[in-house]
Amino acid sequence: GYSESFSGGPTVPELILQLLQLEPEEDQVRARILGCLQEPAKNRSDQPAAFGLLCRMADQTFISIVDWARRCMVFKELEVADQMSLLQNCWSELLVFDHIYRQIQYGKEGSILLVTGQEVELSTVAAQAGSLLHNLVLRAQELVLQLHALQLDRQEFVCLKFLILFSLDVKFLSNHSLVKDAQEKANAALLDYTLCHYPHCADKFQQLLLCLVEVRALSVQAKEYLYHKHLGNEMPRNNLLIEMLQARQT
Amino acid sequence: PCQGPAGRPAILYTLLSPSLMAS
Repeated sequence: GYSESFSGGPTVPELILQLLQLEPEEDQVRARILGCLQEPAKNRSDQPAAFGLLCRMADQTFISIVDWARRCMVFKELEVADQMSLLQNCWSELLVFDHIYRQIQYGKEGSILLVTGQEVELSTVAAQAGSLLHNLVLRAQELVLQLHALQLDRQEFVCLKFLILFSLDVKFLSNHSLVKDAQEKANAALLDYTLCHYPHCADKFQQLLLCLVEVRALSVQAKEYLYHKHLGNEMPRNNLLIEMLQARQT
Repeated sequence: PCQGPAGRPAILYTLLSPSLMAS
């Protein structure tokens, strides 16, 4: 399905238009997370205050992502068991991609923008974050540059996010056909959109999918970092991301 | 506290379960 183009420009696939409508307002997400972070931590711990805040920020960002997924077409039709399987497969990729797109919109190379609106200089990350997190941030910045050069737009971002959500092999799900159909429609919508809107860049679709491979690699590295912090007893108790990390896959 | 299915993250189950969300 396609929308009608009133301006005479290329049309946008209906699936992408629907996804754009589901996209949460960054201001609202920021306000909600800032509100949560201002509440006192339930489990006081020995971590530095900044690291504890970052953990809670990541938890709350993931809760926003779950809220988005629950409103997504197809996903909302699935049983909770299938919904859990999909999110357990891609939670870290969705978090990484959320971070990446925020940096693309932010557009500054020397610093990063947190979901709370705070700007952090990369020199501060280098000085205070430890080498594992610093390397992770730098690797993410390389992907930001790559996607910026590719001119990733909001339409492509929402479609890629949907593709990440539905990237699990359907053999692990009870409702195979619905999910397979969603995967195929999202792929087709992205291909059509890129060909229509970026005819001078014929391989944009393939380039974008290749970037998802790097998102996955980054998410693996991020999970290794989380596990390292967990083993060092540095994570807060009742941390959602650690629970996701430890949960059995599918 | 809410328990997810065996081996599944309980917090995620709570976030996704419609009956739990309604309550």
